[in-house]
Amino acid sequence: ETEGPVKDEL
Amino acid sequence: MNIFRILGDVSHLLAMIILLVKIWRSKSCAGISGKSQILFALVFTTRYLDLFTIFISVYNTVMKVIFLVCAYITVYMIYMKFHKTFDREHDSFRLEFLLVPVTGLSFLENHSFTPLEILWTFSIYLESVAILPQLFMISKTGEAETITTHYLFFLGLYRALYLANWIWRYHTENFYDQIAVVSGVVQTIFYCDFFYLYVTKVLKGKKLSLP
Repeated sequence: ETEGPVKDEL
Repeated sequence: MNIFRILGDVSHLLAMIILLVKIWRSKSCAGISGKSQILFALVFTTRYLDLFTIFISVYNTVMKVIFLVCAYITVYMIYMKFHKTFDREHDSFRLEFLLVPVTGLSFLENHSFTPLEILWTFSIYLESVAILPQLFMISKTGEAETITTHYLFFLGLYRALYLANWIWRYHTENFYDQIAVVSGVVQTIFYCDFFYLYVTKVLKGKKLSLP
């Protein structure tokens, strides 16, 4: 399983 | 960073500040659900653990710290400083009804089965339902102070603006996070009924009271 997109949101 | 995202963050911050100012000025947290505020503190705590693992930007770090601090000050005001004004009787939503399914779902549906990722997923799912104790409290008492409705309006506006942000990012950067988007849509739906009342009553100068 891959990690999701970069979590740059709050 | 697009305009929807920045306006969304500003709305979110404004909502938290409105709530803190309301409590501080009136020296009372009447009509505020302590349970919702505990859930929001839990949301930020489990989501922002990446403060220790990854640096994204100064903006990102500063906002996360501000959100965490605001959330914990609010909980402190409700349960410690002004606890005598807290309407415990009406804040009777059963948290296990939210926490159990949200915990289960975050183990089942996540981007990867690692502790940080599961906690992040938990925070996203929990945020989508964290306002329910507050809405439940309003439906129980049948009314809300006008300033409390402003708080709810900006909190809902933040979510609606994030939806616009995701549509924008999908078209411009091909960015798409299914977990965040689906939860965000669910969360926004919970506010629709309230938005209707806000526009038809509060903006026309009436107090929000339910029939």
